[in-house]
Amino acid sequence: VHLKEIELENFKTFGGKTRVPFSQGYTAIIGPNGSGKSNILDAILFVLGPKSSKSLRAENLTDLIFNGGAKGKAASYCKVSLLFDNKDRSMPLDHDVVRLTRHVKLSGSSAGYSSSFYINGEKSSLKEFDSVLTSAGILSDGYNMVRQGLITSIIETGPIERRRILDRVS
Amino acid sequence: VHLKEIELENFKTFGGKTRVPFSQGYTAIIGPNGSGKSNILDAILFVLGPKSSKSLRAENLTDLIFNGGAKGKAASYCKVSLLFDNKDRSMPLDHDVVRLTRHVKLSGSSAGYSSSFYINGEKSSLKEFDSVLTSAGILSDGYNMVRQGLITSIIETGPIERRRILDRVS
Amino acid sequence: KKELFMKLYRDVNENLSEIYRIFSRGGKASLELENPENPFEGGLDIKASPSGKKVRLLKSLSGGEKSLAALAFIFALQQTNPSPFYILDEVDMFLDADNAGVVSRIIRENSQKAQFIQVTLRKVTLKQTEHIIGVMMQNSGVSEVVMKPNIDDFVEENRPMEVKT
Amino acid sequence: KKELFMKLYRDVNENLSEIYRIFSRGGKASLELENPENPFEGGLDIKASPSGKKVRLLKSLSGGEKSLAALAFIFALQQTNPSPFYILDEVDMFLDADNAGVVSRIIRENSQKAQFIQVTLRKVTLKQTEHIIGVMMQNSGVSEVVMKPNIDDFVEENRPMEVKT
Ligand SMILES: Nc1ncnc2c1ncn2[C@@H]1O[C@H](COP(=O)(O)OP(=O)(O)OP(=O)(O)O)[C@@H](O)[C@H]1O
Ligand SMILES: Nc1ncnc2c1ncn2[C@@H]1O[C@H](COP(=O)(O)OP(=O)(O)OP(=O)(O)O)[C@@H](O)[C@H]1O
Ligand SMILES: [Mg+2]
Ligand SMILES: [Mg+2]
Repeated sequence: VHLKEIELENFKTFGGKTRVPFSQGYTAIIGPNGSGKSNILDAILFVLGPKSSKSLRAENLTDLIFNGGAKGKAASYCKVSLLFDNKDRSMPLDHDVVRLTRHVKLSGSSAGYSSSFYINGEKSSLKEFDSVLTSAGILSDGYNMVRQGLITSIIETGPIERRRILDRVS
Repeated sequence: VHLKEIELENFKTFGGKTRVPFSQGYTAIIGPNGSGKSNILDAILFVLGPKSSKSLRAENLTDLIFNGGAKGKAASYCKVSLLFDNKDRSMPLDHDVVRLTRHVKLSGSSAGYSSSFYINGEKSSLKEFDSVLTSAGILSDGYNMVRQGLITSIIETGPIERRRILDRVS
Repeated sequence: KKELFMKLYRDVNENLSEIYRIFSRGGKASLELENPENPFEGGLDIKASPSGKKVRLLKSLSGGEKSLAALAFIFALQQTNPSPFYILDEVDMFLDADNAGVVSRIIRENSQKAQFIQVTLRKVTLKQTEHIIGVMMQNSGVSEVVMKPNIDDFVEENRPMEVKT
Repeated sequence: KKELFMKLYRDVNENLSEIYRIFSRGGKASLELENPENPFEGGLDIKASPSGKKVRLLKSLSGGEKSLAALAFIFALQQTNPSPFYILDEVDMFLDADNAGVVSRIIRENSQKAQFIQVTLRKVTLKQTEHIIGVMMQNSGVSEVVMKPNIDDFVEENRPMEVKT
């Protein structure tokens, strides 16, 4: 299994619709400070990663919705789809391409937003996402996703906290 | 007043005697990882800076003494002299060049080492160093010495700790 | 004590907004006390809006945007009590070429009035420095100083990315 | 629980010493438990000795040496539980040209078996990557993706400093 493409809609600085195709092997993302590089990785984590907003550098999930930038209008929802090439069927679904979508939209409910998950367009759940990803060996809380600043925090942290890294993984 | 030259003797990775001349204006120090760039700045702080070993990335003052490197012999003392151009007499001493020297040597005393200060070769004290430096406007604990990693720690630290920065300076 | 603190706070805030405006080519930055009535009971935050963006707290900026704001804060502090002599250790680490270029230009201007010694790995910064000292480590674990190092062999060059599609 | 922990500890330790040996061209690194009898009562330290130097704890190494050791530790952890897909955000930030070159060569080798997506500002790293995606931001505050960016306009190049006196 490998990531073929990301579709971003109103996710952080990606106002409107943006498609980012990926190939197998080794891909670099480059660009000036603040241009949106880490936001692309946040989009991946938004679908694959821990579901809390904190891990996406946001106070609430609604902070992930495009805020309009300099002069534009703030959007009312954000959506990210990750398209995986599943020809090797490592995800237990009978499709060559598996499209995992997460959608957060502002709503009148008490939480102020609703969050939903889709697999190939059909409503799904966080639990199903986790089971599909785990069987493909894509761990979201392991050290496979090295966020900006993780290296510095491993260096600066105390020995106890460093040991806890092994506790979590074991 | 400006720094004309540094003389290092067995200070950290600078085994033996090393002279580093400086000019006024803007000077860069370049070199590979671990080559000794930050150690030069530590040598400046050793004389000007807070006198604790922690601020020099060392457990004890004796860790500042050249440990022999790969195959050499560990030294028994380290010495750093900073030579300042004092033609403008901003240091209250009637010399064109003021040489501030700090010397740490292993000894049989209970602390395991002795540490001494010299001004132009004459024995002096930490207090006299501080008064000469303060009248020249060279503050050692202000933010005039930006150590490697300070920027990251200002960003990562909490608001209370950040406010404490202003407490200390005011 | 509160008097002294508030005076420093106002001075640094003023310096910060000026320095950050230059650093970010038009952005705004300011300090914010959590408890302005009793400053010692709350913390201090830095708010910044890179040019063309909404104002945000330090933590929701990008890595490079944060370090530019933090550096502006340090320079704002330094301005309240000028010294004849400054040392800076890899402060341009997180900046892209544009930002590193602006910062080193400002340091170059300030180096007319004071001495600056900066450890750097960036070629864009070396364009502004007047003197360069190299440091090497032989296999022996002993550092050596090289007075006229060959720069081309050493540092990187960052240019803003042009959209040449 | 202790069984599981100690097994992971031994695996990571073994991986670390192999990976760090390659990263530092001959140096040694290992983990150290503060309390080997009751690991959950103590912490964990990383010891490393860059080639040609004595062994030291992480905190007395240089900035770049620390980040190389910490990166080796992360890769050692990753090896205990391989994934088809990895993301890395500016992990080469503190490394000089030699170190950044070695790390990106290792990632290139690993990318035969898994997909790697890495945000980087370093030209030395881009020499090893197979595909490059650019991201720009217009004044509007909206990010745009550029599929074939012109690299020369973008990143820096680091070469080990030759002593050309
Ligand atoms: N007393 C000592 N004797 C010998 N070596 C020492 C001593 N104290 C520290 N060192 C060594 O000095 C090295 C650190 O050097 P320094 O921090 O100056 O590197 P640097 O050039 O700043 O590198 P970077 O670019 O990674 O920041 C470490 O490898 C450390 O082991
Ligand atoms: N919901 C949102 N709407 C619009 N902009 C946002 C939103 N959330 C975050 N941002 C902006 O995204 C920017 C951060 O982008 P990002 O972290 O991806 O930059 P980067 O390319 O990784 O830069 P660096 O090289 O400095 O790490 C910040 O300026 C922040 O204000
Ligand atoms: Mg980033
Ligand atoms: Mg250093």
